[in-house]
Amino acid sequence: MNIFRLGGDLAHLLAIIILLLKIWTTRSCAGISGKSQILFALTFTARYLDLFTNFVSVYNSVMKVVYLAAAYATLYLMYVKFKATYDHNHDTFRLEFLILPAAGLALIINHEFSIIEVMWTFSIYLEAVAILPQLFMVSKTGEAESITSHYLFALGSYRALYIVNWVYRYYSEGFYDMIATLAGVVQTVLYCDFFYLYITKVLKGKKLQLPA
Amino acid sequence: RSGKSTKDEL
Repeated sequence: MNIFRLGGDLAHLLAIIILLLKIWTTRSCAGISGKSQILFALTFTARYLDLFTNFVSVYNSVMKVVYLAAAYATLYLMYVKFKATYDHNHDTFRLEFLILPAAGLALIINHEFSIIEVMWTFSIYLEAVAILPQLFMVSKTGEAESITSHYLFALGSYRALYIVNWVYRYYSEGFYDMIATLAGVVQTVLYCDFFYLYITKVLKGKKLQLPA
Repeated sequence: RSGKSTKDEL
């Protein structure tokens, strides 16, 4: 463990908590893409299949359970409890366009052709593109509530910090994982225009308005 | 194999 990875995990946890608080306190999931949340739940499920078979540390196991529980709690809030506030009309990204290529690629490019490893690889590829429906929805609505942009900033920062962690691990322990690293770069690059808007607008107290 | 040791990450 290093401060970059710990920072990344905490940013990820913060993002998940911000989202749950936003939906719970406003009792609305307006502006949030349920499809991205489905992809995140799918990502954690595919990645943490070894939750009971591969004990790494208490921290690792606790965080996996928290991520899984939060992901499914968010789906429950969005598709059951506050279903009436879910914005179907703007959350129209076709999930099969993301899930099928990630699954296909995981079968072709992986570290080892075993169930656990292919599922892990699938979760890595899927997570890289899981935010697309959300970014697509923000571009369709043309704006995002500031709480939603804080959520996206924390979520984007998490994998950016993981990239720093991988660079650090490469130089400090010679560890590298090209699949996780390249997918992490793609995932972070997808946030770039959002990061720009967040820093130039939201931090100045303006609303996040995407150029129409 | 690098892939295996990734599994200590979330």
